[in-house]
Order: sequence, then C-alpha cells, then structure tokens
Amino acid sequence: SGYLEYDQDVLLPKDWTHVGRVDPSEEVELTFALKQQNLELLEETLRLVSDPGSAQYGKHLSLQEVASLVRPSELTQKVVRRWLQAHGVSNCRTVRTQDFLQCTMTAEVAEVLLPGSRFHRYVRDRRSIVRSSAPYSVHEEVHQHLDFVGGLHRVPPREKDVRVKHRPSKGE
Amino acid sequence: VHLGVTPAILRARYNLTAADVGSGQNNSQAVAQFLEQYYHPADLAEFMAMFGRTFPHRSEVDRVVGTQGGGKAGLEASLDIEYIMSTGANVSTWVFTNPGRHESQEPFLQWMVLLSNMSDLPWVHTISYGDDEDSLSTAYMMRLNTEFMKAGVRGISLLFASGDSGAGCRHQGKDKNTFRPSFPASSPYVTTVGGTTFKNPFKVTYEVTHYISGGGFSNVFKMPDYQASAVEGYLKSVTATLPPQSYFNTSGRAYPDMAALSDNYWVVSNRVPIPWVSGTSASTPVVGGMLSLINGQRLSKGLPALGFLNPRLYKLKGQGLFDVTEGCHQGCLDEQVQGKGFCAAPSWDPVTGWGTPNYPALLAALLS
Repeated sequence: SGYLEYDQDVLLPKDWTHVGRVDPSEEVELTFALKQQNLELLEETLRLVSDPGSAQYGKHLSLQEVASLVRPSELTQKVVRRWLQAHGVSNCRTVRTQDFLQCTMTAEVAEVLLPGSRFHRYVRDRRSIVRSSAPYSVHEEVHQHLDFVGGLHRVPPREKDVRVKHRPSKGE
Repeated sequence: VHLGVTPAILRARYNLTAADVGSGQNNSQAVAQFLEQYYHPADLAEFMAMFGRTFPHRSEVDRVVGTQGGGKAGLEASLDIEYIMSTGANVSTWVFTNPGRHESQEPFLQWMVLLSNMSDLPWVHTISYGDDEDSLSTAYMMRLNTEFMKAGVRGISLLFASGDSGAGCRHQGKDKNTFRPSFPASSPYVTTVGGTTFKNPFKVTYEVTHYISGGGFSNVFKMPDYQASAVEGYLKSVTATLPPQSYFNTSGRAYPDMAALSDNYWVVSNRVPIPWVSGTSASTPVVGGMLSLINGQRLSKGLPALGFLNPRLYKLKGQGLFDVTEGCHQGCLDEQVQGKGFCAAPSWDPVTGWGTPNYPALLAALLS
C-alpha cells in the first residue's frame, strides 16, 4: 500500500475537541477522486477559451463535453469499483463527469479499506464531525487510479475571512 | 462623509449608476457557504430596505442549492449575499449551502463535486473560505486545481477571497520564518480578490492597501504564463521594499489578481445592523457582483460569459481599474521583516493585484 496524501496535515485545528473513537458500526461517507484523463488538453483548452487573442475565445464547453474529456479510463473505473466491491462497499454514487465516487460504509470497513486510518469524533460549537487521526494509505492496485480520498482529514475554517472590529480603522 | 461602507458608498466609489443593474435575463451569480453558515431571507430584506433605496435591486435569493437551515444566521453568509446582490443588483442570485451534514463530509469538497454534476450553473461564483497551503496535501490541491479548470472551461468565473493575514507567516524553526500562502487563493485557475480601505475612512476617497489583504506567492503552483510579465515587472521595480527572498517563492503563482474595499462594512445579520465588518470576504462578492453585471451586458450582445478572467485581466494591464499604490500588508513579526509583507506599487502588486474596479471603464474594456 501507499499514501496518496503523504503531506496532508492530519491534526485538526485546536478548537475541535476530541470526543473519542467512533463505533465500528457507524457510517462514514468517503469521496474517492478518480484519476482523470486528458488533463493537458483540458489545460490547453482552458487557455484557448480564456485568451482573448485566441480564435477559441469564449467557446466554452458544456458539462457533457467536459465529461467526455476528463472521464476516468475504463480501467481506472473498473479497478476502483472492483476494489470497493471486494470490501463490500456497494453504496456508491458517481457524478456526471464520473471522476468522483461518493460511498457510504461503516467505519470498520473504511479502516480496512484505507489502512492506517483511525476514525474519531470531534466537536466544536455543538457540531460533531468524524475524521481520521492518522494518515490513510491505499492498496498498490488502486494507488495509480486515485488522486485522493475525501472525508478523512480536512475541516473548513471558521469564518476565516471575515471579522468584526470594535472600531473603524483608519487608512494607511 | 459616511459612517462606513454600504451599497451606496460602493456604488459611488466604483461609479455604478442606478441604471447599472442586471436586466434579469439569462444571467445569474452565486455565493457558496459551508458548515451551516446560513443567510436569513429576513436579514437580506431588511438590509435592502435600509441600504438599497438608491438602486433597483432584488431582495430575495432565487435558488438555494442544498439545505437552508434554521437557527442563527452566519455573519459570513449575511455579508456575502447582501453585497453580491448590491453590486450585482437585480441579477438572479443563488446560494450553494454545503453544511456538511454527514459527520464525515468535507463541505468544500461537496460543493466542488456538486459543480461536476450540474449542467446549468450561475456564471459567477464567489467563495470566502480558504486554508493555509501547508495544511493541505499537494495531491488534494492539484486535483482541486483541475476542478477549477473544469469550471473555467465551461465559462464559469470562480472568485476566491485572498485571505485576511496579508502575506501570512509560518514559523519554520528558530529564527526562521516564511510567508504563508493560502489555497484556493493560490490556484492559477481562479480569480483572487484582495482588499483595500479608503484613505479617509469617513469619506469616499481613493483607496489604499488594507493591511489584512492576503497576497503573495504559491509554494505549490508555478507561475502561469498570463501573469509572468506583470509579476516580473513588480519584482524588478520594488527591489528596495521587497522582503528577503527566503520568505517567498518568486517562481510561484502570485496573487491576488484584483481587489475592492474590504473594511468598515455594514452588514445586517440576525436582524441587527452591524458596523465595521471587514475582510476580503467583503471585497470578493463586491467584485463578483460587478462581473455579473458585465456578463449580463455581454450576454445581451450575444457575447459569451467572461469565464476564467485572468488571462484577459492581465492583458488589460490595469485598464478599467483604479491602481492602488499606497501601503503594505502584514507579514511576519520578526526582526527581518518587522511585521511587513509586500507593498503596493504602480501596476500589479501582490497586495491588491491590478487594483479595484472602475465599473464603466472595466465594462468598456471587457465588452469588446
């Protein structure tokens, strides 16, 4: 197995309070980001449709056209689905671009599927979340077919970019 | 004289007349909220009743994607929706609310996934959330960058707040600090909005740097071609005021791309008018609303939506924008840089980008 996100900070911000391990039977929802195709072509297309000097300027793509461009290969989809099914994970839904799979499973299954992961509950302001306190890895068979797995480490910041002051500030 | 930034003050500063509103045709804009940050329809109605008398506007959101919860309104959500609907007045407005109801969901990722699943989306989205680059994995940021490309190629403009910590600061050991870039602000495929303040906080004067305005250079994404010349120009012209090079990565994606006022706003939240709200959370929807108006004008002329703006913005070289040339933002509080990050300068700079919108001039520049 190998780590997809070897440099991900797995420590939650200090304002989240650790409650304890989740029950193995509790459900978690994970998002699998499947490797996409034609990323260089996507980048070049974006450059052309966004550059006013290009004849392609403004000729934007539909979602269907984007899906045709980046959709993961048959092999990638097959390998990832087979891997999930082998662990009994079948409650999954995909998106129109087929590059994300969102699956629900028990914490016990998730910890076997993603070796290293350890799910805990944390609370802040009466809100509860479940995250892994340790980095996860994936089997080498699927390593090259996934970009990352969401739902293990990241929490959004609290009102990061807004604040109320106690008085108006002066100009420089 | 005024007692803080309201829609009327913004519209005066950025030269929006009462006629500069959306026509309501085939055009829409959106803000995204996370972690149960809800706006309240009653706050929006009260805000518009108090501050929206001088221009035609809407007082209701057209569509909420996700679950609109009850309870107290969030200041962030109130601010975002009230101000995108003040500059982007009379434009159909959506709210994407991604509360992350399942305990293991990542709300930001849920929003990104949602965009991959909806064929009809507003043309402009503004988002006021971000993280330090160094707290996220490279794999995650690279993939989200691809998701931003997917949106851009569809003609969608994604605007992110540049952050409220100036250049930021990361302590990397004894006596060793570096600036701390923020993501998604540092993505080369989004338009990042910094902040300014009036020179005189009680008058509609020219703008100077707001010291909190996030900006700097990515340590993950290399500098895109569209900005290389502008950034090189800045680095060469301000050598005397540049922080030591050990603090930042001169070959990284530089941000912000543009700016707007981000200080001393009035917001109505939970039916209470609140003064002195500040942050690039304010400037981002303000710019987003104006881009929506420009999109409306373009669409009415049979032109496509602006889409990913930066290649065009950097070709304008400041045309249609008020250049901000005074002040510096904050950085590391140490002996080497003494709390200072980068300083504004003529033309592009990593504090206020190309500057703030002069709406009629920007409209003219982007209508061709």
